Amino acid sequence: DGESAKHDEL
Amino acid sequence: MNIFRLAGDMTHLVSVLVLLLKIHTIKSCAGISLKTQELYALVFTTRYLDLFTDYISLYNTVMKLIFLGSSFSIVWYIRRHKIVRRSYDKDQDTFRHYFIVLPCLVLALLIHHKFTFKEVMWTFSLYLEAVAILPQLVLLQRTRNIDNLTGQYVFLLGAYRALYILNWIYRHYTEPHYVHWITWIAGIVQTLLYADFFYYYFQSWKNNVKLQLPA
Repeated sequence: DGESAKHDEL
Repeated sequence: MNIFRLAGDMTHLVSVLVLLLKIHTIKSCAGISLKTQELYALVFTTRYLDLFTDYISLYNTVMKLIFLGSSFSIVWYIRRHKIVRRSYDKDQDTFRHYFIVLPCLVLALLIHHKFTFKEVMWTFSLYLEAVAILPQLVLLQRTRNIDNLTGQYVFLLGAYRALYILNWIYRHYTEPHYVHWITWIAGIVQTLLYADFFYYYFQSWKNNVKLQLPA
């Protein structure tokens, strides 16, 4: 899915 | 990590440190909206729930701790510090939290990428951050006195999200699966909210006059 499981931004 | 995002994070870092330094050195929070600061503490709390579960990088973890620590320290100073609290203008800083928190929570429950607790909380933090500056902008228009540090604080806060928009454009073109339309919309709304402040900030800077927001 487009949403990467981890949010790598602050 | 790209230059836009690093510049954005550094600008954001400087904005909260400028504010913390101002409050700590002159022991005053005149012109600062406690409501906005409390909303930011909530933004960081709901956004960094993955602080202990997902390790991204040392930089990511350190910055999260700094943002959490600084936002709660600022709230503590304005609420608890025996000298700072006296300069808090609670009669003017009357924006109701739930006018902002509830719509963001409902919106996060309706529009999100995945319906999991952490993901809904993360989405909530995005919507909340977009409008968290409102109490501060309302206070600035009411009190009309914008001292330099407060002006710089709001300016840097707006600039960081504008840099993040450049980062999202860059990542959209360099990373094939980078799709975060919720982040993009929230970020654009947030930056637009600062647009009129930016206009008056640049006007005052260009004409070298004190920053005045129209009533």
